[in-house]
Amino acid sequence: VSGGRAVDEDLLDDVEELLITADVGVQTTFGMMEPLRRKVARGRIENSQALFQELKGLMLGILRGSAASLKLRPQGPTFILVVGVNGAGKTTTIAKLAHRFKEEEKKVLLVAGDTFRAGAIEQLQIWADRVGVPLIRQAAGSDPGAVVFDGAKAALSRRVDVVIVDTAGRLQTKVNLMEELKKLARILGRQAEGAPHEVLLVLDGTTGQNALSQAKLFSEAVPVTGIVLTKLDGSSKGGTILSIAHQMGLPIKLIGIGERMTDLRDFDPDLFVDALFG
Amino acid sequence: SLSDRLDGVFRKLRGYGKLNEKNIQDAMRQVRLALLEADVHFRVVKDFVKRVQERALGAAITKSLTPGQEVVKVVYAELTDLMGSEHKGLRISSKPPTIVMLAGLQGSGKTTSAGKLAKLFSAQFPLLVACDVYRPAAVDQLKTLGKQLGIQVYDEGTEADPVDIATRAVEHAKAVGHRLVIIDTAGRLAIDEEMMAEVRRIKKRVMPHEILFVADAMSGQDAVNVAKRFNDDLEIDGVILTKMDGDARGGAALSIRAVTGKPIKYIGVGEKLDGLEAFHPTRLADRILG
Ligand SMILES: Nc1nc2c(ncn2[C@@H]2O[C@H](COP(=O)(O)OP(=O)(O)OP(=O)(O)O)[C@@H](O)[C@H]2O)c(=O)[nH]1
Ligand SMILES: Nc1nc2c(ncn2[C@@H]2O[C@H](COP(=O)(O)OP(=O)(O)OP(=O)(O)O)[C@@H](O)[C@H]2O)c(=O)[nH]1
Ligand SMILES: [Mg+2]
Ligand SMILES: [Mg+2]
Repeated sequence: VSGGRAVDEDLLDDVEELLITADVGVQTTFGMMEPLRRKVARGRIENSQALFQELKGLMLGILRGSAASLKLRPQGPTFILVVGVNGAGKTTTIAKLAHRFKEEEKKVLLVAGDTFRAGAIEQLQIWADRVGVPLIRQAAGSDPGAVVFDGAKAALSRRVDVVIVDTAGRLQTKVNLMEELKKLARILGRQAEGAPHEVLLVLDGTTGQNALSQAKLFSEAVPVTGIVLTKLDGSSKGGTILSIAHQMGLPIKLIGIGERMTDLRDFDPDLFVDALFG
Repeated sequence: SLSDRLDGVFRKLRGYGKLNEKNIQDAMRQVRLALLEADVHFRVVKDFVKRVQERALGAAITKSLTPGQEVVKVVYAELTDLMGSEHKGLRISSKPPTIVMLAGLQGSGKTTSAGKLAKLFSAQFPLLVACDVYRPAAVDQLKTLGKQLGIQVYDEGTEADPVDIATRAVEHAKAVGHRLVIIDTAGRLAIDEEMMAEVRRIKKRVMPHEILFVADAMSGQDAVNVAKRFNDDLEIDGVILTKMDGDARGGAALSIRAVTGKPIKYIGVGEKLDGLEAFHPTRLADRILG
């Protein structure tokens, strides 16, 4: 779409369509189109290339403040709690993170906090074995709080650098499940000062406007410190991240770009915006 | 909700008497916004609103005392026309076994839905087939579900070719007398040529009676492109829309229906294996319009 086209109503409509079909959402799209349309009306944007530059600038303005990296504490185990709705990519993301930390020669421990879903513990065990890190687990059906407690104890006694806790997927509107999540965070907090130090909310990149509700309700339950946006190797653009950054200012830390343990990248606003424009 | 939005549009009308085209335009804008916020695809919304507008202009809207309600009625009528009016369930073949294949993106809920279908149709002596040889412990997951339900699972571990697994599973089903075969496949991207070729091969070899596209109710705008690709490649027979127990509006259902013409057959309404319901278009209409 970009290039030397004349800036007319058709082009503005095309831009609006581009943003909406990228899941940017109506409110955020209109919020960006408004200043754009005003500039166009005043003749301040001479061609489509300039229009796209302007729009990219707006988007980067929203995103640059939110891009952040996942940092480990200088001392003591960093506790990372991974949360999100069903099927978003939590367990796979944990495998990727474990692999990354292992490559950085950190001592990693994983905790199988999903004791509910069929095959969940086996799935994380296979990943732990592939990456080459230990996994704390109990029998399927046991109390997730008990496993998390065990995991925290092990992390401290083994003096690991980072401990990553997997949790069962849960829809943010399920009050009892969100209460359970709060309980898991409390258990970690009682075992280690300031734990969980990182709470990563895993969002599926193919999700539409519900992502905002997920960000809001998960943040209300636990102190979300970062977002991981997964499945960006597909054709979805993940534009909901703009509304989330704009309305909530949650740090966007990582993206998932595939199913292998190496398919993890730091969130880069420039690359993200370029990809959105295709 | 759409009703509230439309009341907002038409409230200004009191005292102005008859509706004019501008009022209808404003109302249509509200319908458009409501649908976009519900994740209905941009183009699907455009076509849909055009039809609603034509119908609204032709209807009794201009003379009504409650034009907002009239517009809502038109939108409802258009939605149910689009989504279909009755529940379309799985068709059990007169020549058993009925072969069902599930396909869709990663994490959409295929494996869980396979278990749910097996439970729903347990009277058909179903066989679950583990054709996901890629995802760690996917076979274990399906076997665990089978155990929980007391339903047989056919698997060949993770070293065999899914096409061969499916083929041998059907042979096994016939030999043992299963009347329903439910094939779970690996999650895959619609743009992954190799993986799409795999499901095409499974279809060609096994010739399922029903191919169900499993889609997440919270899917965004891209659902339309994904559904189109799965339908082009597989000629799906229907859709299972999962995670409807959340607060996602489910507009992707409209887009998927609009682009494939295929019915939503079931909705997933929970993580447990009894969480599968027949799809009712009026309930989805309520949900999409808030
Ligand atoms: N293409 C792609 N697939 C991914 C990515 N991340 C995860 N997946 C796939 O998505 C599916 C779900 O991933 P999981 O890690 O099991 O998701 P989860 O959030 O732990 O799921 P639950 O525990 O059931 O809630 C799997 O098939 C993964 O391989 C990604 O970045 N790209
Ligand atoms: N709340 C809710 N969760 C669901 C529903 N259907 C599936 N799930 C959950 O969604 C997650 C993913 O389900 P799976 O059945 O593993 O999805 P899948 O499509 O087989 O995933 P891949 O094989 O990795 O592509 C699991 O946590 C399921 O329990 C539903 O209707 N409601
Ligand atoms: Mg998981
Ligand atoms: Mg599966």
